[in-house]
Amino acid sequence: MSLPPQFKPIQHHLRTAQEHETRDPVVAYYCRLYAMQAGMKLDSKSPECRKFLVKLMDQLESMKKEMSDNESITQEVVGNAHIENYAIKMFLYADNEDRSGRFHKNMIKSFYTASLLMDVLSVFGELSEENIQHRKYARWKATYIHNCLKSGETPE
Amino acid sequence: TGSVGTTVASAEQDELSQRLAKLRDQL
Repeated sequence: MSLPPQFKPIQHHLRTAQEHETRDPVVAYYCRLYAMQAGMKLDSKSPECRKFLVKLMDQLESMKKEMSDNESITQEVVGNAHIENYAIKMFLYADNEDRSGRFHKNMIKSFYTASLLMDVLSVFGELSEENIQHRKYARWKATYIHNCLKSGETPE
Repeated sequence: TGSVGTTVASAEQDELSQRLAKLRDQL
């Protein structure tokens, strides 16, 4: 189903969900839950957006049913820890590559995915100051290194 | 007809909100 233009701000979270469908369904579920909540705030009135949100909700309900024996889904506090650990793992991998002077597409993607997962953490409550700082840093690093590689510069 | 349209839209929105709350065990 094509994404209504109003939902552009959540397209990367939805893509991350798709990429984790088999790799880590818990990550996929919470990315979609975040997209659902954010999507409802962006536009829940226009017919194309409502149709999209209803489909997304169907998908979330069926994922929850399929993973009914998974504590990361049935208990949000466990889910919170799962997403936070995953985001930190992504961040540390990219940060380690960065500090070792290894700049490549994979580390850019890890920085960016870490920042997206920190957005997702907001479904569990207000983000900690540490998470906000990590998100800002990861997003900036991803953009900066991407631009350097594109223009042939060596990142500092 | 405008108000009918608005009523339908908000009813559907409520349904989504309710399904979301149920999904998150908040009902």
